[in-house]
Amino acid sequence: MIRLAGITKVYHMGEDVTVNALAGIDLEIGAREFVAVMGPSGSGKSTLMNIIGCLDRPSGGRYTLDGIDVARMSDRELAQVRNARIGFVFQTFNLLPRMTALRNVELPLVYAGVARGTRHRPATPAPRHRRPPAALARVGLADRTRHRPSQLSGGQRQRVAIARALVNNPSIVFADEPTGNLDTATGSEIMDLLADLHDAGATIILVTHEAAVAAYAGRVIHLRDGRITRDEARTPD
Amino acid sequence: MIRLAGITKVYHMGEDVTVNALAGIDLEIGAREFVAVMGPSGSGKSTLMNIIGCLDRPSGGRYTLDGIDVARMSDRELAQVRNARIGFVFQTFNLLPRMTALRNVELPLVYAGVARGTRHRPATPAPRHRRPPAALARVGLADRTRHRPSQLSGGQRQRVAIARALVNNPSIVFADEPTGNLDTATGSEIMDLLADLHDAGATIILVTHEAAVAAYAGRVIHLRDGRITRDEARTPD
Ligand SMILES: Nc1ncnc2c1ncn2[C@@H]1O[C@H](COP(=O)(O)OP(=O)(O)OP(=O)(O)O)[C@@H](O)[C@H]1O
Ligand SMILES: Nc1ncnc2c1ncn2[C@@H]1O[C@H](COP(=O)(O)OP(=O)(O)OP(=O)(O)O)[C@@H](O)[C@H]1O
Ligand SMILES: [Mg+2]
Ligand SMILES: [Mg+2]
Repeated sequence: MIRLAGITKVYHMGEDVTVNALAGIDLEIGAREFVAVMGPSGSGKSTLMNIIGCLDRPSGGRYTLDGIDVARMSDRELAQVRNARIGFVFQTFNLLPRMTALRNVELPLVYAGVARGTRHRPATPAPRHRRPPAALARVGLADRTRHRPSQLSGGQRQRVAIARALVNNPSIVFADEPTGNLDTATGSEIMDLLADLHDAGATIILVTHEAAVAAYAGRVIHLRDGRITRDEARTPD
Repeated sequence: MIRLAGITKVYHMGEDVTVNALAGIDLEIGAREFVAVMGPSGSGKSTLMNIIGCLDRPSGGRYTLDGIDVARMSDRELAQVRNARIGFVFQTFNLLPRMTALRNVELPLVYAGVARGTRHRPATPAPRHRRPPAALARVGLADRTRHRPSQLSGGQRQRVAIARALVNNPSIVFADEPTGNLDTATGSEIMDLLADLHDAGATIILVTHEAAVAAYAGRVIHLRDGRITRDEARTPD
Protein backbone atom coordinates (compact mmCIF):
# COMPACT_ATOMS: atom_id res chain seq x y z
CA MET A 1 0.00 0.00 0.00
CA ILE A 2 2.73 2.44 1.07
CA ARG A 3 5.99 1.85 -0.74
CA LEU A 4 9.12 3.99 -0.39
CA ALA A 5 12.24 3.29 -2.46
CA GLY A 6 15.46 5.23 -1.97
CA ILE A 7 13.66 8.19 -0.43
CA THR A 8 15.89 11.14 0.44
CA LYS A 9 15.22 14.60 1.87
CA VAL A 10 17.99 17.15 1.65
CA TYR A 11 17.95 20.69 2.98
CA HIS A 12 20.37 23.17 1.51
CA MET A 13 21.19 25.96 3.88
CA GLY A 14 23.22 28.86 2.56
CA GLU A 15 27.04 28.64 2.60
CA ASP A 16 27.46 25.06 1.49
CA VAL A 17 25.68 23.48 4.44
CA THR A 18 23.65 20.41 3.58
CA VAL A 19 21.36 18.56 5.98
CA ASN A 20 20.43 15.02 4.98
CA ALA A 21 17.22 14.64 6.93
CA LEU A 22 16.47 11.33 5.14
CA ALA A 23 19.41 9.50 3.61
CA GLY A 24 17.79 6.67 1.66
CA ILE A 25 14.64 5.06 3.02
CA ASP A 26 13.29 1.75 1.70
CA LEU A 27 10.04 0.85 3.38
CA GLU A 28 6.77 -0.94 2.72
CA ILE A 29 3.73 -0.63 4.95
CA GLY A 30 0.64 -2.67 4.19
CA ALA A 31 -2.98 -1.82 4.82
CA ARG A 32 -4.18 -2.26 8.40
CA GLU A 33 -0.70 -2.35 9.90
CA PHE A 34 0.06 -0.64 13.21
CA VAL A 35 3.60 0.72 13.02
CA ALA A 36 5.65 2.63 15.61
CA VAL A 37 8.60 4.77 14.51
CA MET A 38 11.31 5.45 17.08
CA GLY A 39 14.71 7.08 17.08
CA PRO A 40 16.82 9.94 18.47
CA SER A 41 15.77 13.55 18.30
CA GLY A 42 16.62 14.85 14.83
CA SER A 43 16.86 11.43 13.21
CA GLY A 44 14.20 12.13 10.55
CA LYS A 45 11.00 10.71 12.04
CA SER A 46 8.76 13.75 11.44
CA THR A 47 10.28 14.26 8.00
CA LEU A 48 9.46 10.65 7.11
CA MET A 49 5.91 11.02 8.45
CA ASN A 50 5.36 14.22 6.48
CA ILE A 51 6.46 12.56 3.24
CA ILE A 52 4.37 9.42 3.71
CA GLY A 53 1.44 11.61 4.82
CA CYS A 54 1.69 13.62 1.56
CA LEU A 55 2.49 16.85 3.39
CA ASP A 56 5.97 17.14 1.92
CA ARG A 57 7.78 15.90 -1.16
CA PRO A 58 11.05 13.93 -1.06
CA SER A 59 14.24 15.22 -2.71
CA GLY A 60 14.86 11.85 -4.36
CA GLY A 61 13.55 8.32 -4.55
CA ARG A 62 10.07 7.07 -5.24
CA TYR A 63 6.91 6.94 -3.18
CA THR A 64 3.95 4.96 -4.43
CA LEU A 65 0.65 4.96 -2.55
CA ASP A 66 -1.67 2.15 -3.64
CA GLY A 67 0.36 1.83 -6.82
CA ILE A 68 0.20 5.52 -7.73
CA ASP A 69 3.46 7.46 -7.99
CA VAL A 70 2.89 10.32 -5.58
CA ALA A 71 5.46 12.51 -7.39
CA ARG A 72 3.13 12.58 -10.38
CA MET A 73 0.22 13.92 -8.36
CA SER A 74 -0.55 17.60 -8.56
CA ASP A 75 -0.74 19.60 -5.35
CA ARG A 76 -4.50 19.50 -5.68
CA GLU A 77 -4.62 15.71 -6.02
CA LEU A 78 -2.32 15.39 -3.02
CA ALA A 79 -4.65 17.62 -1.01
CA GLN A 80 -7.58 15.43 -1.97
CA VAL A 81 -5.78 12.28 -0.84
CA ARG A 82 -4.90 13.97 2.42
CA ASN A 83 -8.43 15.11 3.12
CA ALA A 84 -10.18 11.93 2.12
CA ARG A 85 -7.90 9.27 3.50
CA ILE A 86 -5.35 10.68 5.91
CA GLY A 87 -5.56 11.99 9.45
CA PHE A 88 -2.44 13.70 10.78
CA VAL A 89 -1.63 14.54 14.39
CA PHE A 90 1.28 17.01 14.29
CA GLN A 91 4.09 17.02 16.83
CA THR A 92 3.39 20.70 17.43
CA PHE A 93 -0.40 20.46 17.03
CA ASN A 94 -0.78 23.26 14.44
CA LEU A 95 -4.19 24.41 15.65
CA LEU A 96 -5.65 27.64 14.32
CA PRO A 97 -5.29 30.07 17.21
CA ARG A 98 -8.34 32.21 16.54
CA MET A 99 -10.78 29.32 16.29
CA THR A 100 -12.43 27.38 19.04
CA ALA A 101 -11.61 23.72 19.66
CA LEU A 102 -14.88 22.78 17.96
CA ARG A 103 -14.18 24.87 14.88
CA ASN A 104 -10.65 23.48 14.63
CA VAL A 105 -12.06 19.95 14.66
CA GLU A 106 -14.73 20.85 12.07
CA LEU A 107 -12.18 22.11 9.57
CA PRO A 108 -11.33 18.79 7.85
CA LEU A 109 -15.05 18.21 7.33
CA VAL A 110 -15.41 21.67 5.83
CA TYR A 111 -12.55 20.97 3.44
CA ALA A 112 -14.02 17.61 2.55
CA GLY A 113 -17.31 19.37 1.82
CA VAL A 114 -19.33 17.53 4.39
CA ALA A 115 -20.06 20.22 6.92
CA ARG A 116 -22.85 22.75 6.97
CA GLY A 117 -24.89 23.49 3.94
CA THR A 118 -24.23 26.35 1.57
CA ARG A 119 -26.62 28.07 -0.76
CA HIS A 120 -25.49 25.71 -3.52
CA ARG A 121 -25.82 22.50 -1.59
CA PRO A 122 -27.86 21.30 1.37
CA ALA A 123 -26.17 20.41 4.61
CA THR A 124 -24.87 16.88 4.89
CA PRO A 125 -27.12 14.53 6.89
CA ALA A 126 -26.86 14.82 10.68
CA PRO A 127 -24.63 11.86 11.63
CA ARG A 128 -21.61 13.31 9.83
CA HIS A 129 -22.30 16.80 11.06
CA ARG A 130 -22.39 15.61 14.64
CA ARG A 131 -18.89 14.21 14.36
CA PRO A 132 -16.89 17.14 15.78
CA PRO A 133 -18.64 17.22 19.17
CA ALA A 134 -18.44 13.43 19.37
CA ALA A 135 -14.76 13.47 18.39
CA LEU A 136 -14.00 15.99 21.16
CA ALA A 137 -16.01 14.01 23.69
CA ARG A 138 -14.05 10.88 22.81
CA VAL A 139 -10.80 12.60 23.82
CA GLY A 140 -12.32 13.91 27.05
CA LEU A 141 -12.91 17.49 25.93
CA ALA A 142 -16.71 17.73 25.87
CA ASP A 143 -16.49 20.69 28.25
CA ARG A 144 -13.80 22.53 26.29
CA THR A 145 -15.43 22.91 22.86
CA ARG A 146 -15.60 26.69 23.04
CA HIS A 147 -12.10 27.29 24.30
CA ARG A 148 -9.52 28.62 21.90
CA PRO A 149 -6.06 27.02 21.91
CA SER A 150 -4.61 29.72 24.18
CA GLN A 151 -7.32 28.84 26.70
CA LEU A 152 -6.39 25.18 26.77
CA SER A 153 -3.66 23.23 28.53
CA GLY A 154 -0.85 21.65 26.46
CA GLY A 155 -2.38 18.21 26.68
CA GLN A 156 -5.82 19.57 25.81
CA ARG A 157 -4.42 21.17 22.66
CA GLN A 158 -2.81 17.86 21.81
CA ARG A 159 -6.16 16.15 22.20
CA VAL A 160 -7.90 18.70 19.98
CA ALA A 161 -5.26 17.91 17.34
CA ILE A 162 -6.02 14.22 17.78
CA ALA A 163 -9.79 14.75 17.50
CA ARG A 164 -9.27 16.84 14.36
CA ALA A 165 -7.15 14.09 12.78
CA LEU A 166 -9.82 11.46 13.42
CA VAL A 167 -13.01 13.35 12.59
CA ASN A 168 -12.98 12.44 8.89
CA ASN A 169 -12.70 8.70 9.61
CA PRO A 170 -9.33 8.42 7.91
CA SER A 171 -8.05 5.07 6.63
CA ILE A 172 -4.46 6.04 7.49
CA VAL A 173 -3.70 7.80 10.78
CA PHE A 174 -0.32 9.48 11.31
CA ALA A 175 0.39 10.47 14.89
CA ASP A 176 3.64 12.28 15.72
CA GLU A 177 4.27 11.91 19.48
CA PRO A 178 0.51 11.83 20.26
CA THR A 179 1.01 11.34 24.01
CA GLY A 180 4.04 13.58 24.53
CA ASN A 181 2.07 16.08 26.62
CA LEU A 182 -0.32 13.69 28.32
CA ASP A 183 -0.23 12.09 31.74
CA THR A 184 -0.03 8.31 31.67
CA ALA A 185 -3.75 7.71 32.25
CA THR A 186 -4.93 10.13 29.55
CA GLY A 187 -2.22 8.79 27.23
CA SER A 188 -3.59 5.27 27.65
CA GLU A 189 -7.08 6.46 26.77
CA ILE A 190 -5.72 7.95 23.55
CA MET A 191 -3.81 4.76 22.74
CA ASP A 192 -6.96 2.71 23.36
CA LEU A 193 -8.78 5.00 20.94
CA LEU A 194 -6.09 4.40 18.29
CA ALA A 195 -6.23 0.66 18.96
CA ASP A 196 -10.01 0.75 18.41
CA LEU A 197 -9.55 2.53 15.10
CA HIS A 198 -6.97 -0.06 14.13
CA ASP A 199 -9.38 -2.87 14.98
CA ALA A 200 -11.94 -1.13 12.77
CA GLY A 201 -9.55 -1.31 9.83
CA ALA A 202 -7.36 1.80 9.89
CA THR A 203 -3.63 1.82 9.26
CA ILE A 204 -1.80 3.52 12.13
CA ILE A 205 1.69 4.99 11.86
CA LEU A 206 2.94 6.73 14.98
CA VAL A 207 6.14 8.28 16.24
CA THR A 208 6.90 7.83 19.91
CA HIS A 209 9.81 7.77 22.29
CA GLU A 210 7.92 5.82 24.92
CA ALA A 211 8.17 2.03 25.01
CA ALA A 212 4.71 1.76 26.57
CA VAL A 213 3.22 3.49 23.53
CA ALA A 214 5.26 1.48 21.01
CA ALA A 215 3.91 -1.64 22.71
CA TYR A 216 0.54 -1.07 21.03
CA ALA A 217 2.12 -1.49 17.60
CA GLY A 218 2.65 -4.70 15.68
CA ARG A 219 5.88 -3.43 14.18
CA VAL A 220 8.61 -1.05 15.33
CA ILE A 221 10.90 0.84 12.96
CA HIS A 222 14.05 2.55 14.28
CA LEU A 223 15.59 5.56 12.58
CA ARG A 224 19.02 7.06 13.06
CA ASP A 225 20.62 9.82 10.96
CA GLY A 226 17.92 9.59 8.30
CA ARG A 227 18.14 5.82 7.80
CA ILE A 228 16.26 2.79 9.04
CA THR A 229 18.50 0.79 11.36
CA ARG A 230 15.96 -1.75 12.56
CA ASP A 231 12.55 -2.95 11.41
CA GLU A 232 11.00 -5.60 13.63
CA ALA A 233 7.62 -7.20 13.83
CA ARG A 234 6.63 -7.60 17.43
CA THR A 235 3.88 -9.54 19.11
CA PRO A 236 1.36 -6.99 20.41
CA ASP A 237 0.82 -7.42 24.15
CA MET B 1 11.80 30.91 49.68
CA ILE B 2 8.68 30.25 47.60
CA ARG B 3 5.51 30.44 49.64
CA LEU B 4 1.98 30.12 48.24
CA ALA B 5 -1.06 30.51 50.50
CA GLY B 6 -4.60 29.98 49.23
CA ILE B 7 -3.59 30.62 45.63
CA THR B 8 -6.46 30.51 43.13
CA LYS B 9 -6.69 31.13 39.39
CA VAL B 10 -10.12 31.58 37.89
CA TYR B 11 -10.98 32.10 34.23
CA HIS B 12 -14.30 33.66 33.41
CA MET B 13 -15.54 32.71 30.01
CA GLY B 14 -18.60 34.48 28.67
CA GLU B 15 -22.06 33.12 29.53
CA ASP B 16 -21.52 32.30 33.15
CA VAL B 17 -18.82 29.69 32.59
CA THR B 18 -16.09 29.65 35.21
CA VAL B 19 -12.93 27.54 35.06
CA ASN B 20 -11.11 27.06 38.37
CA ALA B 21 -7.65 26.31 37.05
CA LEU B 22 -6.21 26.52 40.61
CA ALA B 23 -8.63 26.01 43.48
CA GLY B 24 -6.57 26.86 46.55
CA ILE B 25 -2.88 26.01 46.59
CA ASP B 26 -0.79 26.02 49.78
CA LEU B 27 2.83 25.25 49.04
CA GLU B 28 6.33 26.03 50.27
CA ILE B 29 9.45 25.32 48.27
CA GLY B 30 12.85 26.00 49.80
CA ALA B 31 16.05 27.04 48.10
CA ARG B 32 17.95 24.24 46.35
CA GLU B 33 15.02 21.83 46.28
CA PHE B 34 14.36 19.62 43.26
CA VAL B 35 10.61 19.27 42.88
CA ALA B 36 8.56 17.33 40.31
CA VAL B 37 4.92 18.28 39.66
CA MET B 38 2.66 15.59 38.22
CA GLY B 39 -1.04 15.25 37.51
CA PRO B 40 -3.64 14.71 34.80
CA SER B 41 -3.87 16.85 31.69
CA GLY B 42 -5.71 20.04 32.59
CA SER B 43 -5.12 19.74 36.34
CA GLY B 44 -3.37 23.12 36.66
CA LYS B 45 0.35 22.27 36.47
CA SER B 46 1.33 24.86 33.86
CA THR B 47 -0.88 27.47 35.53
CA LEU B 48 0.89 26.82 38.84
CA MET B 49 4.31 27.02 37.18
CA ASN B 50 3.44 30.30 35.46
CA ILE B 51 2.36 31.87 38.74
CA ILE B 52 5.40 30.72 40.72
CA GLY B 53 7.62 31.74 37.78
CA CYS B 54 6.15 35.28 37.87
CA LEU B 55 4.69 34.97 34.37
CA ASP B 56 1.11 35.21 35.56
CA ARG B 57 -0.74 36.61 38.54
CA PRO B 58 -3.14 34.60 40.71
CA SER B 59 -6.81 35.52 41.11
CA GLY B 60 -6.61 35.16 44.87
CA GLY B 61 -4.30 34.12 47.69
CA ARG B 62 -0.79 35.25 48.45
CA TYR B 63 2.57 34.47 46.87
CA THR B 64 5.74 35.56 48.62
CA LEU B 65 9.14 35.07 47.04
CA ASP B 66 12.02 35.45 49.50
CA GLY B 67 9.66 37.28 51.83
CA ILE B 68 8.45 39.77 49.22
CA ASP B 69 4.75 39.83 48.35
CA VAL B 70 4.79 39.31 44.60
CA ALA B 71 1.37 40.99 44.22
CA ARG B 72 2.97 44.25 45.31
CA MET B 73 5.61 44.11 42.59
CA SER B 74 5.10 46.21 39.50
CA ASP B 75 5.22 44.52 36.11
CA ARG B 76 8.69 45.96 35.68
CA GLU B 77 9.95 44.55 38.97
CA LEU B 78 8.47 41.17 38.09
CA ALA B 79 10.28 41.28 34.74
CA GLN B 80 13.53 42.01 36.53
CA VAL B 81 13.08 39.06 38.89
CA ARG B 82 12.33 36.84 35.92
CA ASN B 83 15.36 37.92 33.97
CA ALA B 84 17.82 37.86 36.81
CA ARG B 85 16.80 34.77 38.71
CA ILE B 86 14.44 32.59 36.74
CA GLY B 87 14.84 30.32 33.72
CA PHE B 88 11.63 29.00 32.21
CA VAL B 89 11.27 26.14 29.73
CA PHE B 90 7.77 26.40 28.29
CA GLN B 91 5.61 23.40 27.45
CA THR B 92 5.19 24.82 23.95
CA PHE B 93 8.72 26.24 23.67
CA ASN B 94 7.70 29.80 22.65
CA LEU B 95 10.71 30.42 20.42
CA LEU B 96 10.78 33.48 18.18
CA PRO B 97 10.19 32.05 14.71
CA ARG B 98 12.21 34.56 12.72
CA MET B 99 15.37 34.26 14.81
CA THR B 100 18.02 31.60 14.65
CA ALA B 101 18.54 29.16 17.51
CA LEU B 102 21.58 31.18 18.59
CA ARG B 103 19.71 34.47 18.60
CA ASN B 104 16.83 32.91 20.54
CA VAL B 105 19.28 31.73 23.19
CA GLU B 106 21.00 35.14 23.32
CA LEU B 107 17.76 36.97 24.08
CA PRO B 108 17.74 36.60 27.88
CA LEU B 109 21.29 37.98 27.94
CA VAL B 110 20.23 40.92 25.80
CA TYR B 111 17.35 41.65 28.17
CA ALA B 112 19.66 41.35 31.16
CA GLY B 113 22.01 43.78 29.48
CA VAL B 114 24.96 41.44 29.26
CA ALA B 115 25.18 40.83 25.54
CA ARG B 116 26.96 42.82 22.88
CA GLY B 117 28.13 46.33 23.45
CA THR B 118 26.13 49.38 22.45
CA ARG B 119 27.38 52.86 21.78
CA HIS B 120 26.61 53.73 25.40
CA ARG B 121 28.31 50.75 26.97
CA PRO B 122 31.12 48.39 26.03
CA ALA B 123 30.43 44.75 25.40
CA THR B 124 30.43 42.52 28.44
CA PRO B 125 33.60 40.46 28.91
CA ALA B 126 33.93 37.38 26.74
CA PRO B 127 33.00 34.56 29.11
CA ARG B 128 29.40 35.73 29.44
CA HIS B 129 29.15 36.53 25.78
CA ARG B 130 30.27 33.05 24.86
CA ARG B 131 27.45 31.54 26.85
CA PRO B 132 24.88 31.06 24.05
CA PRO B 133 27.09 28.83 21.86
CA ALA B 134 28.16 26.89 24.95
CA ALA B 135 24.55 26.54 26.10
CA LEU B 136 23.54 25.15 22.70
CA ALA B 137 26.51 22.77 22.64
CA ARG B 138 25.54 21.46 26.06
CA VAL B 139 22.16 20.37 24.70
CA GLY B 140 23.74 18.77 21.62
CA LEU B 141 22.92 21.53 19.13
CA ALA B 142 26.35 22.91 18.27
CA ASP B 143 25.64 22.23 14.60
CA ARG B 144 22.19 23.80 14.61
CA THR B 145 22.94 27.35 15.81
CA ARG B 146 21.91 29.01 12.55
CA HIS B 147 18.71 27.10 12.02
CA ARG B 148 15.43 28.86 12.66
CA PRO B 149 12.73 27.02 14.61
CA SER B 150 10.95 25.90 11.43
CA GLN B 151 14.21 24.27 10.34
CA LEU B 152 14.52 22.24 13.52
CA SER B 153 12.93 19.02 14.72
CA GLY B 154 10.47 19.11 17.62
CA GLY B 155 13.03 17.84 20.08
CA GLN B 156 15.65 20.29 18.77
CA ARG B 157 13.23 23.21 19.37
CA GLN B 158 12.65 21.88 22.86
CA ARG B 159 16.39 21.83 23.46
CA VAL B 160 16.78 25.41 22.19
CA ALA B 161 14.10 26.39 24.72
CA ILE B 162 16.09 24.59 27.42
CA ALA B 163 19.36 26.27 26.43
CA ARG B 164 17.63 29.66 26.45
CA ALA B 165 16.26 29.04 29.95
CA LEU B 166 19.71 28.17 31.31
CA VAL B 167 21.91 30.74 29.58
CA ASN B 168 21.51 33.37 32.31
CA ASN B 169 22.58 30.98 35.09
CA PRO B 170 19.23 31.18 36.83
CA SER B 171 18.88 30.31 40.50
CA ILE B 172 15.39 28.89 39.90
CA VAL B 173 14.71 26.70 36.86
CA PHE B 174 11.13 25.96 35.80
CA ALA B 175 10.79 23.21 33.22
CA ASP B 176 7.34 22.30 31.88
CA GLU B 177 7.57 18.82 30.32
CA PRO B 178 11.22 19.34 29.27
CA THR B 179 11.61 15.83 27.79
CA GLY B 180 8.16 15.45 26.23
CA ASN B 181 9.57 15.50 22.69
CA LEU B 182 12.86 13.76 23.34
CA ASP B 183 13.94 10.17 22.88
CA THR B 184 14.95 8.45 26.08
CA ALA B 185 18.70 8.88 25.60
CA THR B 186 18.52 12.60 24.80
CA GLY B 187 16.01 13.04 27.63
CA SER B 188 18.49 11.52 30.08
CA GLU B 189 21.19 13.92 28.91
CA ILE B 190 18.87 16.83 29.62
CA MET B 191 17.97 15.44 33.05
CA ASP B 192 21.67 14.99 33.85
CA LEU B 193 22.18 18.63 32.89
CA LEU B 194 19.40 19.69 35.27
CA ALA B 195 20.84 17.47 37.99
CA ASP B 196 24.24 19.18 37.52
CA LEU B 197 22.62 22.60 37.87
CA HIS B 198 20.89 21.38 41.01
CA ASP B 199 24.20 20.17 42.45
CA ALA B 200 25.61 23.61 41.69
CA GLY B 201 22.90 25.22 43.85
CA ALA B 202 19.88 25.86 41.62
CA THR B 203 16.29 25.21 42.63
CA ILE B 204 14.56 23.03 40.03
CA ILE B 205 10.80 22.79 39.61
CA LEU B 206 9.65 20.61 36.76
CA VAL B 207 6.41 19.24 35.39
CA THR B 208 6.51 15.76 33.95
CA HIS B 209 4.26 12.82 33.29
CA GLU B 210 7.13 10.33 33.18
CA ALA B 211 8.12 8.46 36.32
CA ALA B 212 11.72 8.15 35.08
CA VAL B 213 11.99 11.94 34.98
CA ALA B 214 10.27 12.46 38.34
CA ALA B 215 12.84 10.05 39.79
CA TYR B 216 15.50 12.79 39.58
CA ALA B 217 13.54 14.95 42.03
CA GLY B 218 13.71 14.91 45.80
CA ARG B 219 10.02 15.67 46.14
CA VAL B 220 6.94 14.93 44.05
CA ILE B 221 3.76 17.03 44.16
CA HIS B 222 0.54 15.70 42.63
CA LEU B 223 -2.18 17.99 41.32
CA ARG B 224 -5.77 17.17 40.45
CA ASP B 225 -8.49 19.66 39.55
CA GLY B 226 -6.42 22.62 40.65
CA ARG B 227 -5.51 21.26 44.08
CA ILE B 228 -2.54 19.44 45.59
CA THR B 229 -3.55 15.89 46.44
CA ARG B 230 -0.17 14.54 47.44
CA ASP B 231 3.18 16.05 48.41
CA GLU B 232 5.87 13.50 49.15
CA ALA B 233 9.57 13.68 49.77
CA ARG B 234 11.28 10.83 48.01
CA THR B 235 14.76 9.41 48.21
CA PRO B 236 16.51 10.31 44.95
CA ASP B 237 17.83 7.17 43.24
N1 LIG C 1 -7.08 31.32 29.30
C1 LIG C 1 -7.85 30.31 29.77
N2 LIG C 1 -9.19 30.43 29.78
C2 LIG C 1 -9.95 29.43 30.25
N3 LIG C 1 -9.49 28.26 30.73
C3 LIG C 1 -8.16 28.09 30.74
C4 LIG C 1 -7.26 29.09 30.26
N4 LIG C 1 -6.00 28.62 30.39
C5 LIG C 1 -6.09 27.39 30.93
N5 LIG C 1 -7.39 27.07 31.14
C6 LIG C 1 -7.89 25.83 31.73
O1 LIG C 1 -7.26 25.70 33.00
C7 LIG C 1 -7.00 24.31 33.26
C8 LIG C 1 -5.56 24.13 33.72
O2 LIG C 1 -4.69 24.39 32.64
P1 LIG C 1 -3.13 24.02 32.74
O3 LIG C 1 -2.51 24.47 31.46
O4 LIG C 1 -2.55 24.56 34.00
O5 LIG C 1 -3.16 22.43 32.84
P2 LIG C 1 -1.95 21.38 32.88
O6 LIG C 1 -2.03 20.64 34.15
O7 LIG C 1 -0.67 22.07 32.55
O8 LIG C 1 -2.34 20.38 31.70
P3 LIG C 1 -1.41 19.58 30.64
O9 LIG C 1 -0.83 18.44 31.39
O10 LIG C 1 -2.41 19.15 29.61
O11 LIG C 1 -0.40 20.53 30.10
C9 LIG C 1 -7.32 23.54 31.99
O12 LIG C 1 -8.51 22.80 32.20
C10 LIG C 1 -7.52 24.61 30.93
O13 LIG C 1 -8.56 24.29 30.01
N1 LIG D 1 13.67 23.17 6.93
C1 LIG D 1 14.79 22.56 7.40
N2 LIG D 1 16.00 23.05 7.04
C2 LIG D 1 17.12 22.45 7.50
N3 LIG D 1 17.15 21.36 8.29
C3 LIG D 1 15.97 20.85 8.67
C4 LIG D 1 14.73 21.42 8.25
N4 LIG D 1 13.72 20.71 8.80
C5 LIG D 1 14.30 19.71 9.53
N5 LIG D 1 15.65 19.81 9.46
C6 LIG D 1 16.61 18.91 10.07
O1 LIG D 1 16.29 17.58 9.64
C7 LIG D 1 16.56 16.66 10.69
C8 LIG D 1 15.38 15.74 10.89
O2 LIG D 1 14.28 16.47 11.39
P1 LIG D 1 12.97 15.72 11.92
O3 LIG D 1 12.00 16.79 12.33
O4 LIG D 1 12.49 14.74 10.92
O5 LIG D 1 13.52 14.91 13.19
P2 LIG D 1 12.75 14.02 14.26
O6 LIG D 1 13.29 12.64 14.18
O7 LIG D 1 11.27 14.18 14.09
O8 LIG D 1 13.21 14.65 15.63
P3 LIG D 1 12.42 14.88 17.02
O9 LIG D 1 12.37 13.55 17.69
O10 LIG D 1 13.29 15.86 17.74
O11 LIG D 1 11.06 15.43 16.72
C9 LIG D 1 16.88 17.48 11.94
O12 LIG D 1 18.26 17.36 12.23
C10 LIG D 1 16.52 18.90 11.58
O13 LIG D 1 17.42 19.86 12.13
MG1 LIG E 1 9.79 15.06 15.23
MG1 LIG F 1 0.62 22.00 30.97
